[in-house]
Amino acid sequence: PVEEPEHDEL
Amino acid sequence: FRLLGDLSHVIAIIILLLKIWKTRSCAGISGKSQILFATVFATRYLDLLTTFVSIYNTLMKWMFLTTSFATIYLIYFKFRATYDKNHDTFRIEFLIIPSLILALLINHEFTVFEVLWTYSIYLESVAILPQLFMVSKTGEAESITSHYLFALGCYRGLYILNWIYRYVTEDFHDLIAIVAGIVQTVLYCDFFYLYVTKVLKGKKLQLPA
Repeated sequence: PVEEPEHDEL
Repeated sequence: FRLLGDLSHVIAIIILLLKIWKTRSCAGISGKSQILFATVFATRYLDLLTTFVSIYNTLMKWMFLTTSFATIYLIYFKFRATYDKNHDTFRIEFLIIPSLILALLINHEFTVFEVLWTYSIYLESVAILPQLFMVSKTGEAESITSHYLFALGCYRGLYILNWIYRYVTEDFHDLIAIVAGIVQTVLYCDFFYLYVTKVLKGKKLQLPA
């Protein structure tokens, strides 16, 4: 599965 | 670096809110930049509803959203008589449209959330232009306004250090955020120079006419 680009920065 | 960057960002927003609230005036403040910042947070923090990163992340996002809209309320409603609209004339559509188009063309993933996140990144890199334009038009800025700008300029500069650190240690890099962050910080360089050479020596921030 495509790794959902999670934005962990503000 | 990131914590310092976020704190610098929080300090900038608090300085601005206090300046407007204490002096009961938003003279010299660009309402247009504040509208752009609120848009940046609104389009970037949509994931508040879907993904949980950390308590810190969630708290900071809510704080940035509430304070930026509170600032707009102060400028355009409560103290609108002191809003200097004759000097706040930057055409922000020339920032909004290109950012949106660029976000549609260059992004990590063509989904609504990701395109809006990308739009917020591009928009944030130029959101300060109306404020810098206004300072150049009025030819000066109150020292409190220049402290606000200094803290705001440092925030993304510290993020660049964070991105270098994360690239070296975690091999993590997000080119969209990095390029936009560099553009954003470069836009402050001229101001940083004036701030260090003038404001820190107790002089008023006077732009060469």
